[in-house]
Amino acid sequence: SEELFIASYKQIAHNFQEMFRRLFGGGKAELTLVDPDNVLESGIDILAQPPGKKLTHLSLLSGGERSMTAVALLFATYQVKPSPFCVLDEIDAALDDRNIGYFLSVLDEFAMKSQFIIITHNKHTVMGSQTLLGVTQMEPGVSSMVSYKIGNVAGEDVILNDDQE
Amino acid sequence: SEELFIASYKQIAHNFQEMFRRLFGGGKAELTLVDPDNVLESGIDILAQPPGKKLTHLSLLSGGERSMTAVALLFATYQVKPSPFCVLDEIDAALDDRNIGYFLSVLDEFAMKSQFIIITHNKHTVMGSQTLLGVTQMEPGVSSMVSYKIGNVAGEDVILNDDQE
Amino acid sequence: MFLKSLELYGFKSFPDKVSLEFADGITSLLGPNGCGKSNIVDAIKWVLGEQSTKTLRAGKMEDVIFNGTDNRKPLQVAEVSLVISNEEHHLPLDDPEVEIKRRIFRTGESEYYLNKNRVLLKNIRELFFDTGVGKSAYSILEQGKIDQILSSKPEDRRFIFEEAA
Amino acid sequence: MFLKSLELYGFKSFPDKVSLEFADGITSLLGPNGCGKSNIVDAIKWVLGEQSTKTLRAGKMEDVIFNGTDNRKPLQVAEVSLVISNEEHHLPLDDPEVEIKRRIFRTGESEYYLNKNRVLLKNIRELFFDTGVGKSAYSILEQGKIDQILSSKPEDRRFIFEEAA
Ligand SMILES: Nc1ncnc2c1ncn2[C@@H]1O[C@H](COP(=O)(O)OP(=O)(O)OP(=O)(O)O)[C@@H](O)[C@H]1O
Ligand SMILES: Nc1ncnc2c1ncn2[C@@H]1O[C@H](COP(=O)(O)OP(=O)(O)OP(=O)(O)O)[C@@H](O)[C@H]1O
Ligand SMILES: [Mg+2]
Ligand SMILES: [Mg+2]
Repeated sequence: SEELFIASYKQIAHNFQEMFRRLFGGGKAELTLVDPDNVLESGIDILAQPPGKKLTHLSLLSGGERSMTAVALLFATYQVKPSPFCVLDEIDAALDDRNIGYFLSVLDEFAMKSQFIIITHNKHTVMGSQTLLGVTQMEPGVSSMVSYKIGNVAGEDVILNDDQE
Repeated sequence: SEELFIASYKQIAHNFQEMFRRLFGGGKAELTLVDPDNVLESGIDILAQPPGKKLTHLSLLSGGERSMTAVALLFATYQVKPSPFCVLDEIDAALDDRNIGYFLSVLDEFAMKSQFIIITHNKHTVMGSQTLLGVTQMEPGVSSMVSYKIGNVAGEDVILNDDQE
Repeated sequence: MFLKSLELYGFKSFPDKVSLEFADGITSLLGPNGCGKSNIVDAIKWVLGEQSTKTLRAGKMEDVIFNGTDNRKPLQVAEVSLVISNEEHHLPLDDPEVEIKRRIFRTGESEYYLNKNRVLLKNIRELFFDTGVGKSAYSILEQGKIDQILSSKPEDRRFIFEEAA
Repeated sequence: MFLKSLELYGFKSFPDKVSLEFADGITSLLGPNGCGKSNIVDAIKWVLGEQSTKTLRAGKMEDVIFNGTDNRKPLQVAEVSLVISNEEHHLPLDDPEVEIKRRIFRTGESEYYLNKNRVLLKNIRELFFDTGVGKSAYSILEQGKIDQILSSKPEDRRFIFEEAA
């Protein structure tokens, strides 16, 4: 129904501005309806302004800035309707280490109320997690679970699997 | 013209099978024309079989397997028509460390004849390069070059910029 | 805690029965390219009632059954079980723990179980309706899906808002 | 060696004149999200004669001119110069070194220079015709473009084959 959509849209739009500022450490972002007279079909435009820069269309931002903006939108939506669990598959692919840090600090808050399962190749994301689950294929084409731990090799945190300890 | 397209298509298809085997350490891959009677407009299908697995459509492979297959196709094309330079922007985003290693060993050969400029966030890719160029924004929104070196901190190779040494 | 454990048997790259245990907070799921991480995401969506073969990266639903390797024959059945904690009464049932199981045969027949009782697909899907969980658009973000949010078509992003409404 | 150096002045996030030197073999270009790496790729495409604003991530061509920050006013001109070694005679000219320069004004006017002589855009584009260099589809792979190869539409991949033909 139209009122229900508009109510949740406005709430998400409000959260989005705040979540963007938190993830970017400043700047601003807004959502706008492409066609305000046709709420039930209108597309939604995203305008974003990383700190110090100009307000531009999403398509002009960098790969990592776009990912962070999408994450801000996702979290803004979760605030309106939290889910007891979330599965995020390689959401950090385009992010540099610093942005992964900001992402994880926001994720920590959400993780107090919801379970998060994050598929990642990034060591920083792994370091920011409470639990590690490992998958591998010892025999080609046959998946099995492997237990990973965070160990310490030559003063450096590394991810070890069972047979490496 | 049709003959010209078919000639280069066949050559690329041949190289692609070989390049796939090199990047995956085995397995096989093939290209097929969706509409062999309409060569000038036909789409091109990609079938790939990582080592030990079954031949499947590209869409059923994992994110990293798809990237490696696309890289095989790209290199197969470069073999037919080498370019004096290539710029690759974050081509390694979906690859795990091991696949980046295979990618780099093939890239080394191409790099003897062509210049490669690779944009990356991945330390393994950086370690596999002869030269590092760094970009940063000291003032928000204003890009400048920064010189990066590979240094050694606590026995570990790290990337340092000017002011960190 | 919401998700407690997942068991895969014959699903995609899991010909051998595999179990994994979930924990509170943030869990990182890691492993090499092609080892089965996104297949685990597919399994969670599938057991919750996902019917779109496209979003499961399959042609037809039977494609999720293990289709063999060089050394192993294809299997005839795929099954996934998910055990969920209901202590916070997210689900409209009295049981403190709920197990849902889905099975598909190569003949195309499907079976669904709720706490060992045979049920219909719609019973499974209705169970999650109010929690927002079952709607994979919302709490499960597949590999590459973040690009749909960023997509140049503003209409494509509506799904986020509609799910939260 | 083909590309020798690149100079950006007023182009996208480069309000201050910036030069970079290229080397043989593999060069990694790195830096944080949003710092200007892909903008450098855009600059190379642009100076070689790219006319598609979409592939340059711009709305209209004047969008590539630095549009200001909190502390800096927008500029009125953008220019990029690329110096190319011609010792291997890839280009149909006698000079051992070739400099191409492109300039755009906010009024929409453009200027093109070949070794300090004013020329037309088509002169620049024709220069690279046979080398395959100028066709950005082929030797320049933008961020995310690898997905176009992997795209579910087989017709989308034709560009790779057509460029090599
Ligand atoms: N029905 C099936 N039978 C056997 N193998 C399958 C089946 N369906 C998919 N696979 C295989 O599963 C593999 C893909 O696994 P998955 O997508 O989970 O990888 P991943 O761990 O997410 O990797 P990445 O890090 O590259 O994203 C592919 O190699 C594919 O061939
Ligand atoms: N005309 C312009 N004037 C000023 N800034 C611009 C202009 N055009 C683009 N930008 C800015 O350049 C930045 C994007 O830079 P770029 O795409 O090169 O980043 P990147 O280094 O590739 O980052 P990533 O690692 O995230 O891909 C954006 O913040 C964008 O706002
Ligand atoms: Mg995956
Ligand atoms: Mg970029």
